[in-house]
Amino acid sequence: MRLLRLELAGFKSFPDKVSIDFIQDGVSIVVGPNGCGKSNIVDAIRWVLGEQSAKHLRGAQMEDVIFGGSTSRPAAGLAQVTLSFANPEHDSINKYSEFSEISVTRKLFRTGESLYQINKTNCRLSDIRELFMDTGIGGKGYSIIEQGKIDRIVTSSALERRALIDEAA
Amino acid sequence: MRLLRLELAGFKSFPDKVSIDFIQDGVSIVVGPNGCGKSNIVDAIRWVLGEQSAKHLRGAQMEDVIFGGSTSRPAAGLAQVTLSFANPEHDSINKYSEFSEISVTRKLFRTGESLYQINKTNCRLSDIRELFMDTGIGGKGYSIIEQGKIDRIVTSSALERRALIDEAA
Amino acid sequence: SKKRFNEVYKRINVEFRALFPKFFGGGEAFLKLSDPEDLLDSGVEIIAQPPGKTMQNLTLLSGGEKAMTALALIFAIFQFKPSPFCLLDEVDAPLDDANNHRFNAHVRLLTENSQFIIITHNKKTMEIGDAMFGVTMEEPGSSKVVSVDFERGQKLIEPPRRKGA
Amino acid sequence: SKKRFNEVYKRINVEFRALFPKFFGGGEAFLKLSDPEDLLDSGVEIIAQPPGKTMQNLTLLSGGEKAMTALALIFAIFQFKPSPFCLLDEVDAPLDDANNHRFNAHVRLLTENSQFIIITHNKKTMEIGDAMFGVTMEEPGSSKVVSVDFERGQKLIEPPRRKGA
Ligand SMILES: Nc1ncnc2c1ncn2[C@@H]1O[C@H](COP(=O)(O)OP(=O)(O)OP(=O)(O)O)[C@@H](O)[C@H]1O
Ligand SMILES: Nc1ncnc2c1ncn2[C@@H]1O[C@H](COP(=O)(O)OP(=O)(O)OP(=O)(O)O)[C@@H](O)[C@H]1O
Ligand SMILES: [Mg+2]
Ligand SMILES: [Mg+2]
Repeated sequence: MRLLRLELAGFKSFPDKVSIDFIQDGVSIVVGPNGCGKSNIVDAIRWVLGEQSAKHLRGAQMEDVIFGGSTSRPAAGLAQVTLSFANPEHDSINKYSEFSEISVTRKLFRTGESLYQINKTNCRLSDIRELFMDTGIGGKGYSIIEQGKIDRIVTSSALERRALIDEAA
Repeated sequence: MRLLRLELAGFKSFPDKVSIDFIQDGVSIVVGPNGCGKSNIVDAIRWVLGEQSAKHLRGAQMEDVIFGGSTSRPAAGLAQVTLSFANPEHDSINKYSEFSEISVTRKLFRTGESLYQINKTNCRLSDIRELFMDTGIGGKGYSIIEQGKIDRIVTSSALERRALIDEAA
Repeated sequence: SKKRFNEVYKRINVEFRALFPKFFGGGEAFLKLSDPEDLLDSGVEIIAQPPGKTMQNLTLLSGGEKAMTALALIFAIFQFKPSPFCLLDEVDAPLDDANNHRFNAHVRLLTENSQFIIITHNKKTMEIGDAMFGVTMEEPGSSKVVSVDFERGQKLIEPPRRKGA
Repeated sequence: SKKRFNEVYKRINVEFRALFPKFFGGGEAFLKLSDPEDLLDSGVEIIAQPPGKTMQNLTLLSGGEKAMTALALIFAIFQFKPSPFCLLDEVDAPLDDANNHRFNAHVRLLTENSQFIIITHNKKTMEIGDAMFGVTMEEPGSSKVVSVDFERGQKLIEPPRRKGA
């Protein structure tokens, strides 16, 4: 599995559709002034992978992830994020082994309706969780460290730390 | 009141007596590699001004502020810190107005015995608190911001924030 | 007393309202009493709106925006009632270059009434110093303090590459 | 299962024991089970001793030491079982130059098996990038992403001085 691209529209501070094509090997650096939207990109990735807590996305309720408007734009009615992976050795679970690319999508309407998709087909959150099982991604995974949380592993409880080791098991 | 000098011995990572003479006007910059003892200096200042919580000094119990030894030195039996102020206009409360310099000292022995002093004379913690009343120093004061705590004022409760305004009242 | 708190709160609010747009190049922020009827026990809320953004929950602000909002309030209190000294431990860590510059410039202004002691790893922040102290552990596990001139300070931060680096 | 957890825990511990002294130029660290009799539910403790220091409570470690200890454990897990990607948001903020250098060097090693996405304000960290993305709010309140070449990236971080700076 290799990360290919992230597409967001109407998510947090991103009103228009934005697409980021990650390089296949090596390090992608993300820069920009304070408040420009860098950590919102991290939130977008955690959200599409199934994050259920608005508080963990720095909001009060989940609706806070939908673009709330600016002095020059109206609020959006929908937040949508798609994360695409290359599936080179078709190493994913049987269901998706014939695809060379897998994309997961999450949408949230201001009405409260929300949906998940894999390769544009509606699915449940548990399907997405299953897709990434044993990869270290999503949930209590060890692959995403949010801003200001690097020392949480050292200061958290012994049981929380165990959950990190369990992810790799 | 102007900060003159800080003297510490046996406090946290400082086994030997160390004295820092601050410049009277302007900005003193403190630099050094990770783990060398910079934040321990902040803890020393908060401790001598009366900090009562070991946890707020990043320890488990107050004894953790006494030098615990290193691979080349034995543990110390006493931690002591003295903070001296110039009292130019003798603007302090009546008791100390005849002194041109005021120093506050705090000592803690491994036996658990602890004492406070003002100008080398034993006193109570409440005397030290009284000395700095209405200056913004000590207690819930607004003059010391610990590492990683800058956004606490924004994320704390409305009542905690009020305490900050009360300090200035 | 009630009257005293109300007066101080209003004065600090004036300073905060003026300082926030300076720190953010626009926008507005102010303090609000949670319960204006109860001056004795009311909490104090912060309302902050960076330029171009709608009024939102403070938790949505970025790391750097939260730090600058907090510094604007602290410095506003200092402007109302300067404390003899101000001790800041790596408060510049989340700031980008532009905000670091604004922070540095404002500290210089406040040194008229207060001594500042600033712990930092940031070379731009070091430049506003009038004196520099280096903390070292030449003997591992034991801290010492040396006073350095500015040029040497730069060397102090680049400790000799230890094996394993 | 119990057997699986124990095996994984042991393998990660081997990696962590090896990586910590690399990150600290000496010293030692290891994981310990809170309750070795109960493999199914036991918590995992960290014991860390930087060079020259006595074994102490982790809470006494400095900001930079805590970050480097945490990174050593995360990277140890990656060395045992690389996740397809690793996303780090300003983890280098508390690090001094020497530790920043070690962090950068180790990330480069791990890119053999995983893609890294690193958000940073630190120019030295930017240098390890193979590609760079700039997030801007040219229209205040609305984020956009542009892909930049390295030279331009430096310019992107120095936004035009807004009025009030
Ligand atoms: N739903 C939303 N609608 C519009 N804007 C939003 C929404 N949620 C968050 N924001 C805006 O996003 C901004 C924060 O972005 P983010 O945390 O990504 O910044 P950053 O680039 O990480 O900055 P820093 O370098 O300070 O960490 C805030 O100013 C906030 O107003
Ligand atoms: N009682 C004690 N005896 C001996 N050493 C101690 C004691 N208390 C703390 N220390 C040591 O002090 C060190 C931490 O120092 P401090 O937090 O001041 O570092 P710092 O210079 O602020 O570093 P950073 O730049 O990473 O924030 C730890 O390594 C810890 O082991
Ligand atoms: Mg951020
Ligand atoms: Mg520190």
